[in-house]
Amino acid sequence: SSSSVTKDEL
Amino acid sequence: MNIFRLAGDMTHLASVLVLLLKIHTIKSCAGISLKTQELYALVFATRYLDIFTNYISFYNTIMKLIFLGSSFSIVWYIKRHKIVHRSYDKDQDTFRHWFIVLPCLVLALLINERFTFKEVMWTFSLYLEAVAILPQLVLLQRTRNIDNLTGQYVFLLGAYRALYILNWIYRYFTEDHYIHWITWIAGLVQTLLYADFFYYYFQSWKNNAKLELPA
Repeated sequence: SSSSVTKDEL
Repeated sequence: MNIFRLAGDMTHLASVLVLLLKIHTIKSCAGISLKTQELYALVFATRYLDIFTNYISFYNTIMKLIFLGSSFSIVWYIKRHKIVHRSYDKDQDTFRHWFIVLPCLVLALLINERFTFKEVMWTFSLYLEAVAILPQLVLLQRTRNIDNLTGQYVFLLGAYRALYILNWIYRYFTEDHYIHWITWIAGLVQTLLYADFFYYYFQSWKNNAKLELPA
């Protein structure tokens, strides 16, 4: 997924 | 997880606790915008659609549950709790939801990383979070006597956003991933909205005076 990095944030 | 991200999450958590303290212990929601609280409930509901399908860590899941649970219970308290509801400044809290929700939805449909339901909802939650504080800031400006807890609540929310920006700067230099324009611009806009409030908050703190925003 292209935006998985920011999805580990709240 | 870096220190800025952890500090950001903790100030966010502290802001929620301060608000719950005011509502649950003092049984008052004076100076608190129901509109902003409803928007936050919508922010978390649309952002955490993947809470049970995309496991990241125990920490993440617990925090998501806390933000979801607290935001909906705060809305419930202000609307339905007999005593708390009496202190709600309904006549002052006049911001229209739709002026905020609709543009965010349109923008999320137009500008997103992938055109899927979950991705558009996630992007919508970012745009919405950026401006969800506006009804609260308008209400603060209309409130003559801003009590300490309300002032601290808004200050902690602003601090959480500022710390998230430091977190992104740190991550940008320490992790090799690409640039997240949508997250960053929405986050920057959100933090800038607090600039004016921060100014008067520090002024009142420095002069040991009551917090008051000029109309």
